[in-house]
Amino acid sequence: TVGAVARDAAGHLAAATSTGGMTAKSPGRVGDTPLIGAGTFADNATCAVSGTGHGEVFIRWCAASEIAARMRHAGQSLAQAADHVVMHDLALNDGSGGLIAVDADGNLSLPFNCEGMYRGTVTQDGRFDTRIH
Amino acid sequence: MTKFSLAVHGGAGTIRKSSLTPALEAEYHAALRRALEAGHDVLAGHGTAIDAVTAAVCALEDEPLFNAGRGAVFTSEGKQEMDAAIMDGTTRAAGAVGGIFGPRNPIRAARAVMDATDHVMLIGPNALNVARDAGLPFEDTDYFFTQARWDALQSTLAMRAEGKEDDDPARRHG
Repeated sequence: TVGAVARDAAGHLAAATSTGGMTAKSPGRVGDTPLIGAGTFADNATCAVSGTGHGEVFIRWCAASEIAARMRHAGQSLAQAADHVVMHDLALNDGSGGLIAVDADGNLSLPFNCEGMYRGTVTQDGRFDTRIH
Repeated sequence: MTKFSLAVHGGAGTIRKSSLTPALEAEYHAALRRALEAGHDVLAGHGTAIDAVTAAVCALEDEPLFNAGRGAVFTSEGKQEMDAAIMDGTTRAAGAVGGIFGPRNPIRAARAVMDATDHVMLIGPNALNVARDAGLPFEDTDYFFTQARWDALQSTLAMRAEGKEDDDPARRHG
């Protein structure tokens, strides 16, 4: 899976995710990637999210929109909400993987509960950061 | 406060340090950097978040290194299928495609669904028609083939034939 989330200078958020899948998947199997609210979600008032991991679990736990719901209803920060979903909801239910997220202020969160996630960030100051493990 | 910001991912799972040579690791970092630069260029030019994530994901899709790119994960029948989704947080407009094959950049097919139709998700021939109507480039199977993904398919099928448990996150994630 690959994906991106962004907050632009006008404060707008967006998310995009493409072509996840398990090796030798069943023909016609669709994971969380194209399901809005599971692997991809964006709402200017809360956050934009793109996920990567065990798709069926991301779908069952509505992973991406759950982060936005926690921010909206429980007043959690992006980091708190994203960490809870990845490290608690997904991790405790066989949902290995991770996600990238950005909130309305441009704060970024990239939690993962597996060995690594190919990931990178850049902000307005031009600071590029790429990591694997 | 940060004025604009961007994050990308190229997948997650079991990333074995032992098989990740310094040269290959450098290639991954460079590929991630190219995706960041594609999105950053949009945002630095006062572009929108939706255009930035489109550009960044296109750059990732173009990379054979990542499993969702030119080496899209194979089905058990040895065929490739593509899924993609995009969402605009300003309007909650969204577009998605599932189970298709052909567009060079599936994310642009999802974007076409969002921009050109009243629907959120399209599958099958009509999803491809929307992509064609949007003028998107298509590729054949050779373009999307990578040896690494083919070898992973054969390995997984062999394990299944032997009745071995297949719970490796790297396989489960594609």
